[in-house]
Amino acid sequence: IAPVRFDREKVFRVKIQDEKEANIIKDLAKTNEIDFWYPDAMHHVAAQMTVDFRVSEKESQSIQSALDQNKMPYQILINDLQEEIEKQFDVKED
Amino acid sequence: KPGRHSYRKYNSWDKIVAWTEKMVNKNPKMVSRIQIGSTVEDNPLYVLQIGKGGESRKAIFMDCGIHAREWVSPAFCQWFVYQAIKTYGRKKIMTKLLDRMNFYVLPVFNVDGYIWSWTQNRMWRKNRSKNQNSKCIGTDLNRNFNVSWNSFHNTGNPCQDIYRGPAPESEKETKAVTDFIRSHLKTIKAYITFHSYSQMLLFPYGYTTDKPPNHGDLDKVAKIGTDVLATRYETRYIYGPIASTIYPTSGSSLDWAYDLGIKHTFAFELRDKGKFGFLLPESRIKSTCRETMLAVKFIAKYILKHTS
Repeated sequence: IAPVRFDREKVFRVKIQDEKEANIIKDLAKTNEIDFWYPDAMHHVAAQMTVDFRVSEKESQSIQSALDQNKMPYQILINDLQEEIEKQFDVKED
Repeated sequence: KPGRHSYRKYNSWDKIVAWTEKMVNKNPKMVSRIQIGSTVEDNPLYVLQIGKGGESRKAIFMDCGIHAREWVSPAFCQWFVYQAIKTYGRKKIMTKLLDRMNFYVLPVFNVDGYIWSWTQNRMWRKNRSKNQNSKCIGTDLNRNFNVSWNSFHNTGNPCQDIYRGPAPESEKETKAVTDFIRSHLKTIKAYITFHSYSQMLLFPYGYTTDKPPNHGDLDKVAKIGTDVLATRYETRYIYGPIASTIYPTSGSSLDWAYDLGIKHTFAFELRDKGKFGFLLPESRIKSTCRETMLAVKFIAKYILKHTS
């Protein structure tokens, strides 16, 4: 099987202010394929938490619109995950 | 041949197996390899016993790689073994530790998942067991321990990344580790598990916000451990009980070991804080391992001095 590729997949960072925003993230996780990096799972998302999650390129647009609509500030930590995966091997063979 | 192993790089499972053999062959008086079981896909689970003493000495059990994508964790266990051997007889603290204690080091806990993260899906977390009545693969080994195992409903879905498995210790990997620890309980005085990322040093409990009886002790050790870690490169770690520092978790190895009777159990969440997340570049492995070594040596010294 060819290895999974993560071309142009993105990692978002969102600082959750309150319960309402936590529920917005949980709702997004129900309708999008979201891989939570921190915390480990959707259920752990809570107010006053910084949440990191990975989404596909396709879904990242709808995620960004939803966050913009709800005026939830966010960062894109990783813009192209596949690139970062390849870049982690940055030490030459001994 | 699996190619050359490097402590400054991420190593595939084949390289790590070859490395364990090399460690034993080159240091027969200091290192022995114990196969404690095998995985769902019949890969061996190897523990390296490091130390000069016999089986009856105090010991610390350390495991790495319980979550497949957390690659810097196995890198640290390899680094620890390397430093222990290299500095024995040269550095006072390590010499004293290894003369009086043993370290049981499980370099990769979730071997099948680690291989899968190398060959198929870099973002994989769980093991690779098949789940009945579900197309979804894998159990989160760090929710599969028999401690408050099913206290949270959200770990019961096989398609979730934090799926607890069909029963406590249902996974061969979990059972191999728990059987080994139970059979060495007389000597194992501390349990340390290594994860990534977010730069934290955690201790029980995860399944409740109640404090364990020796909370003050654990808190003090964790505080000093993070202070010592920061002396190298000023890397800031936070510390505290799992449940109140991150979030409540059930079925974790840390809580299980503590409730079994090992009253000093810690979990490191290694670098970084999120710029790279699970994709910490190899160029940062060395500094991550060097600073973590300081904290682990402090904890080991503390255990040597304060446990009976």
